[in-house]
Amino acid sequence: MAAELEYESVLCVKPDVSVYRIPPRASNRGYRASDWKLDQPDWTGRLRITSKGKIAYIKLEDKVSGELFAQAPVEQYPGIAVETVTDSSRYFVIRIQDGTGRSAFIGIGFTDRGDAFDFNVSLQDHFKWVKQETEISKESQEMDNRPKLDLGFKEGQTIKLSIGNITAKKGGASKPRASGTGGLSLLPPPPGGKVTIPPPSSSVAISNHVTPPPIPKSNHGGNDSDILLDLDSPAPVSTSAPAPVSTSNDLWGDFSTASSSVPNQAPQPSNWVQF
Amino acid sequence: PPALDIFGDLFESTPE
Repeated sequence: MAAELEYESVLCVKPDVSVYRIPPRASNRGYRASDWKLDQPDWTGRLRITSKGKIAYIKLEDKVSGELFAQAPVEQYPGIAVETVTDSSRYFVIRIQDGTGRSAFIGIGFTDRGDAFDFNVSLQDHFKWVKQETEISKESQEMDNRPKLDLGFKEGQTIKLSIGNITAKKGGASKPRASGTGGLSLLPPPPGGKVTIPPPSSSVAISNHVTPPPIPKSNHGGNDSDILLDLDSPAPVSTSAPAPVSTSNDLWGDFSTASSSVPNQAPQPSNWVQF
Repeated sequence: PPALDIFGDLFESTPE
């Protein structure tokens, strides 16, 4: 966002601040408030800290009219624009600007130590936020500079998907179920049960709807597609039921025997033998 | 700004 479009927010307001002319700083040490005429401030007024974008402004204003007396733009803290004195926590040196590229160092002081603390923390918080913003924008810029992975299709590019024999089942969902199978048709066949090849008449009946599932060769030959196909395979009510599965050596023979005793589930055994 | 009335003699060109 362009700087001139950014909002100015107020970080801190202190209604009572003293301003001092200060002697030039000795080059080998920091400022000392004890060198100032602390009991004779050169100006008193209100202090506000505002921020616009990343820059903070310390504004000295008339207590009554609010007219701007002087302001100090601060681009970093701690930095040259705001310095603490070496001998007190209540006094600071700020660099005010006249707007034409000239600046002057003046001393400011708070009678209340808490006000000085607030002043300090307001600036610290603002520049902590600036640091985070800078890091975030740097990271997002690095992300933008990485080559992008383009997984889109090129102009006119096509791909061909081959998904088993799913096309054979198209339209099968709306096919009415044979009555009498009830909820039992949702159950998958027991794994590795004895397999009987369906008689020709049965496979003719279902060839209009689905391709007959592959016959497992062994106990490990079954797969998930067999189970799924069970959902739509019709119970061959209209066809002649195949011979019942031999129960002499079939682990699951009891099921066909038991279900055949229930009248309306008579076609059920023929449903199992397809697998 | 009014600060110049009081502190005008303190202002110097801001070093870059």
